[in-house]
Amino acid sequence: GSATQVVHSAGRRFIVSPVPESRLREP
Amino acid sequence: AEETGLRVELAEEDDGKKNSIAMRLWVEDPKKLKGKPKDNGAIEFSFDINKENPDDVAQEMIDSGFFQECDSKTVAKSIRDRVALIKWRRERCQQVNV
Repeated sequence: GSATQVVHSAGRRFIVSPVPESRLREP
Repeated sequence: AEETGLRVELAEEDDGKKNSIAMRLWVEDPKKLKGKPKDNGAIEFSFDINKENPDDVAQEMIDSGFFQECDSKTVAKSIRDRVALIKWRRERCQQVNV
């Protein structure tokens, strides 16, 4: 999947990517 | 950390030495949050477990629009719990090595 990047003004970088299916909780 | 509806995991192997470690946070149960989170997926970030404060990262996530202000304590708690676990594991490893 594609990842997007958000950089906060304090300098920290957040990389957002889809949660892998295997890591989602079972219903 | 499950009570918070958020999940925080390591995004890299912990070698027990690095202070700054990559972590990944995502919403497991949006119903447990007070505000609506941005439906974005897993948020990866690096965090210095010795110098940084989980509250600051939580605030930066809110500033960046991932969560609403009313959930700042929940986000901070989830990160704090994971950091405590990492520290506990490291201490335990050191004791075993000694």
